[in-house]
Amino acid sequence: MKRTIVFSNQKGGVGKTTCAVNLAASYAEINNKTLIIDLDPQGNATTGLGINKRKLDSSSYDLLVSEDFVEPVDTGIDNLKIICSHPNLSGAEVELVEDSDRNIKLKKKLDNYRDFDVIIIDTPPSLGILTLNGLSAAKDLIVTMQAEFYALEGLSMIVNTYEKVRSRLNPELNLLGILVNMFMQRLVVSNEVLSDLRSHFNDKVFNTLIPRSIRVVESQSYGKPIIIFDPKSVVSNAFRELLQEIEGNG
Amino acid sequence: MKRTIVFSNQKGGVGKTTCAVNLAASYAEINNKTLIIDLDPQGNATTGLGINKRKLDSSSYDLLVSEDFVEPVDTGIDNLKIICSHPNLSGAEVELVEDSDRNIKLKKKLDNYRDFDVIIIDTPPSLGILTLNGLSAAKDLIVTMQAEFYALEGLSMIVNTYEKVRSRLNPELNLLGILVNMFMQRLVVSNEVLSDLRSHFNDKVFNTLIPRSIRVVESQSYGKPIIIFDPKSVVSNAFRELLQEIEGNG
Ligand SMILES: Nc1ncnc2c1ncn2[C@@H]1O[C@H](COP(=O)(O)OP(=O)(O)OP(=O)(O)O)[C@@H](O)[C@H]1O
Ligand SMILES: Nc1ncnc2c1ncn2[C@@H]1O[C@H](COP(=O)(O)OP(=O)(O)OP(=O)(O)O)[C@@H](O)[C@H]1O
Ligand SMILES: [Mg+2]
Ligand SMILES: [Mg+2]
Repeated sequence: MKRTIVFSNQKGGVGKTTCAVNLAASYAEINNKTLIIDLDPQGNATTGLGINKRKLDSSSYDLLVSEDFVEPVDTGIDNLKIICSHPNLSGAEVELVEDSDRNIKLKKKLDNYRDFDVIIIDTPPSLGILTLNGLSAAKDLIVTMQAEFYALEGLSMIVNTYEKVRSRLNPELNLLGILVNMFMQRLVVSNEVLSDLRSHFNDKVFNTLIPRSIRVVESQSYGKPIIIFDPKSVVSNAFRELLQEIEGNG
Repeated sequence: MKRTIVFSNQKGGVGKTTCAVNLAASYAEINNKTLIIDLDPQGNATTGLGINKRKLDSSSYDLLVSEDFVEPVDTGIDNLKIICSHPNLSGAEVELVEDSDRNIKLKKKLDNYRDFDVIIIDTPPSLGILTLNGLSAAKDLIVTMQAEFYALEGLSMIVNTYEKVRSRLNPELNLLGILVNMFMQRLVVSNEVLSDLRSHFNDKVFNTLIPRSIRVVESQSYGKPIIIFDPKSVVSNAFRELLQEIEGNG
């Protein structure tokens, strides 16, 4: 299986990073050589894996602005490597604005990482050059969202952007699915939004729901994805279920 | 009292909009003529007040790109008006990039709204032109954050941006405070992050903590701020306490 999945949604705090890192760890767990590319200047995927950003020689910033090969970094998790974020990424938006290739820089570099089975790209909560690079380079898009009213609103923006990218930059991009995260079964609003979502998007909404759990928040402060921090938790199993659903055994 | 407060943090989903709308409603409740300016293309402040974005003649987009006066819109709440968001705002980032005044468009327009006692500006989860317009126009900045590990990380980015704006665009800008939202008293991590925060930022961290409450999520789907939806709730009282703390009676 060869997969390149981008996690994107301009709505902030929906769990893009949490889901990207844990799905990547789930692929690594079943022996897929997996690479995470952190395109968010905040670098939560990088620190969420316990890596000190200040000690790095190169980063995803170099992927976008230089011709050099960027060596992925060990995460301490078998089969999982990362190309880390760097605060300079926020400058890339301005630096690349004159460059006609600004939105396809990453796409041109991905051939260098053909020996990975799975590549997972995390993006910031915006639809600028960094996110467009992720959308142009990937073959699959997962839109993470919360089952809340504000989240439904923002969905049209990311879906419109997906359609524009498909028509202009990356005709291969496929909306793999909409992933509902931090789902609270006992909340009426959550169930209302979920049924709204399913009536609009039908089978594009993953059956797998990632529940809200305090253990996710705790795992962050240990610099470990929950899959590793608390492997038997409900949330960890939900990520494994998601992987099964994606790979067709679901 | 004349106040112009901007809510900003590039970390997504921390409650910028929720806190901006409810603090504004708290000011309006004690008879201050209050104006909200929604600079986020997602427009959650606009819909969080039950306004249909598609029915509007003008918006905050016009504030940035045209010379016309933009008439604030009624919210149905006494003393509270809004200049709504519009999806075109995401285009403003690109449209204004050549304009040397791109970051101070809003600042030049605020004189037209002198008859308001309080102006509150909501910004998107990024540090681009839209947020810079908010930071240049305001006199006070409130940085909302969650008491979680990822959030501590991102704080240095918004604080660096605040310092750059003060030195180059708006010397009057004052960091009014760091507001901890969705605080969960019983969670060890929350208390650890809070004490870390207080040791770094001392009295810049508001004493008032906004607790996490399901009622906030429910209020969203009714298009009402929680101050109006559930006026006696713990969260509503926390917003009133915050107002007292800001205005010095705290
Ligand atoms: N299933 C979950 N249960 C509980 N908390 C969660 C869950 N998923 C994410 N979170 C928490 O929600 C917050 C936001 O998650 P995360 O940072 O992954 O979102 P994001 O969409 O990547 O944010 P940004 O828009 O800033 O990039 C985090 O602090 C995380 O701990
Ligand atoms: N005190 C609270 N208790 C419970 N839920 C909350 C609270 N404050 C905010 N929320 C929820 O968290 C989510 C994020 O809040 P909000 O949209 O206000 O954040 P934001 O920082 O404005 O997001 P963005 O970065 O996308 O602009 C919302 O769905 C909201 O319902
Ligand atoms: Mg993220
Ligand atoms: Mg917001």
